[in-house]
This record gives sequence, structure tokens and C-alpha cells, in this order.
Amino acid sequence: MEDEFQKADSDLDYLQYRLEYEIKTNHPHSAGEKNAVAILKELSAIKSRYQALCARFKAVSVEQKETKSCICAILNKTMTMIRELQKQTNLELTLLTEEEKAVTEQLK
Amino acid sequence: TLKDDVNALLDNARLESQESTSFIKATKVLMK
Amino acid sequence: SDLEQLCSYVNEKIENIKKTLSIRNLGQDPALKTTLSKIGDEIITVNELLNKFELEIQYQEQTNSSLKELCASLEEEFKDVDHLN
Repeated sequence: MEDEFQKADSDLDYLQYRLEYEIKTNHPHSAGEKNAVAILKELSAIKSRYQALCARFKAVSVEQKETKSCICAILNKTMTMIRELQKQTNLELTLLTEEEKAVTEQLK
Repeated sequence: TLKDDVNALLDNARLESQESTSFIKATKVLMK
Repeated sequence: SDLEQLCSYVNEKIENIKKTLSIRNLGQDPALKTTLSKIGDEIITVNELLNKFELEIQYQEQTNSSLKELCASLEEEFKDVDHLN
């Protein structure tokens, strides 16, 4: 089985080589023109670069969302505890400034 | 279509960056 | 999964051969040549877009590190408040 796969693999390689050789020989690209085979290779290279960058971007986005929700959770419990502390120590509750209210809403 | 996909993703990435920048600013206001 | 990998490996080679076959009659079909040249130009454009996209991803990876630092310092602040409590 393995030999058969090996043979099929080298046959495919030979086919690809012969085709490219034939195209380069029969249609030499004139100056300024792009080599047809090279364009096809660039096309598949650009597709795999795109897929690799998509995967990288997806990973970054997921990680970013996790860290943001962690930050929000800590901010919430910190602000709750500060209010508790102020009550216990009879300190007057410092009201949130307009700016703090705005960003609290934003983070919500 | 590949070009359109990349353009769409680029816009999405830029939007996310802006959101994160304002998120960090907001968090720093509350930390103060 | 090995067999699947083997299949996709062979299929990809077959796909490449099909693509190369599609440009075999390049000489006889001037329209094909024009199309190919347009694809060549588009590839340059898309590569430039991918460069911008890659820069954006690098920026986001830096933003992630700043968010993580922020999270860590907030955690410290919470511990102080908790200790006070």
C-alpha cells in the first residue's frame, strides 16, 4: 500500500513538473509579462498566508475578549467592596463623577 | 472575493483596536 | 486522521495540477493571458492588504499584553481593598 502511495505521489509530482515545463517552454513570458505558473503558485501562497493570518487574528480576538471580561469582573467587585467599606466606616459615599459614570456605563 | 474578505477583516480588526483603546482608557479612569 | 491528512495532501496536488492544466492553452487564448495578468495585479494588491492586516494583528497582540498588565494591577488593587475590608 505504502509503495503505491509513494508511486502515486511521485507520478503527481512528475505530472506537475511536465505541465509547468511545457507552459514555460511553449509560452515564454515576454519582458514585463508575468510567468503564468508563478502566478498560480503565488495564488496558492497568498491563500495560505490569508488562512494563517485569519487563525492568528481569531486567537488574538478570543484572548482579548477573555481579558476584557476579567477586567470588568475585577472592577465590579472592587467598586462593590469600596462602597461596602465606605458604609462600614461611615465615610460619606463619594459619588461617581460624570466621567466615571460614563465609563462605568461604557464598560457595562 | 479574497480581496473583499481581507478588506472586511482589516476593517473588523481596526474596529476592535479602537474599542480596545477606549476600553483601556475607561478602565484607567475607574482605577484612579 | 493520518488517512485524512494523506487524502487532503493528494487532493491538494491534484487541485494544483488541474489549475496548471487550466492555463495550458495560454498561447491560443489571449483572453486567458489578460485574465492571468489581472490576477497577477490583484495578487500584489491583496498582498499589500495582508501586510496591513498583519500589522493590525501585531498591534492587537501588543494591546493584549497591555490588557493583561492592566488586569494584573487591578487584581493587586482588589487584594488591597479586600485586605482593608
